Amino acid sequence: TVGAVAIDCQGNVACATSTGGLTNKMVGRVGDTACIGSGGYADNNVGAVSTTGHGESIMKVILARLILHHMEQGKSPEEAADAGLNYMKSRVGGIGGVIIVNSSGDWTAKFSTNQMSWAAVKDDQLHIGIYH
Amino acid sequence: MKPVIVVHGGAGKIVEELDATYRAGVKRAVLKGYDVLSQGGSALTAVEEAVIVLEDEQIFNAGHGSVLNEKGDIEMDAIIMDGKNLDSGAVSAIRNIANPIKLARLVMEKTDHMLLTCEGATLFAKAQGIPEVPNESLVTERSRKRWMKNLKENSNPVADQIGLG
Repeated sequence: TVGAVAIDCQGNVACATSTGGLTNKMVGRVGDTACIGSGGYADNNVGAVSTTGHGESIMKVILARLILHHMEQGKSPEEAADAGLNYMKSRVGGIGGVIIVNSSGDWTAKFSTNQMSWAAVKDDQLHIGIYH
Repeated sequence: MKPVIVVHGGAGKIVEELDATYRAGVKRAVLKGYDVLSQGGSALTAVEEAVIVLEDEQIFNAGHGSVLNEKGDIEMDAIIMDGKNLDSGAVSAIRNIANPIKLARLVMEKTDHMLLTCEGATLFAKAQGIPEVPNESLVTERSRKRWMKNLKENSNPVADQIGLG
């Protein structure tokens, strides 16, 4: 799965997520990516999220919208990502990763898997990572 | 407002020898998206352009390089969302196109719906002039090998991926 989140000069946020799904999946199986609130969500009032991970688990907790809910309650993107990923792990046993940008331009890339490739640019500074 | 963009290339198991390839891929994507933002482009176009780069990189599981289903075929899903007005478009189980994210944006902008699937999504892609490509052209040797390996007796690939993301 791949994804992106952004905020532009006007303060508008957006998200995009795309995937080939699970390898050897059943014909017709659709995971979280295409489901609004699971594979991604964007709201100028809060921020934008794109997810990756075990689709059925992400769909059970509606991960992207759950994380934005935590941000609406005052959590930072990093705190909200941890809260959402921890809930998914403890409640349904699923792991994955998320990228987030909020309406102030704060961002994070967090994952409960061992690895997730990610990159970010803010203030013309490039950041790249794979491991914790 | 200073523009910001973040991209990901998927969570899971990354083999060490491909570390640099993954890094190069996400770097190309994020710089493409940031270029859009730096020129005053919208966040919506920035995320679309970044994801197109990732779909075109064979190392990632999307577009070219998508994994194969149980029949050895490719079925892809994509979503895009605009935080300005909560508009969103998505496609699922789409075949024979290189960049599902482009079609997701067209669903958002050209229909009254939020998700088109399977044959209907394919018909919509044709109507919108999205070039049709053979699904085989999206299949990489790596994906095919992985699929073949998962066909072996005692293999439980779907369950095994729960812990990988």
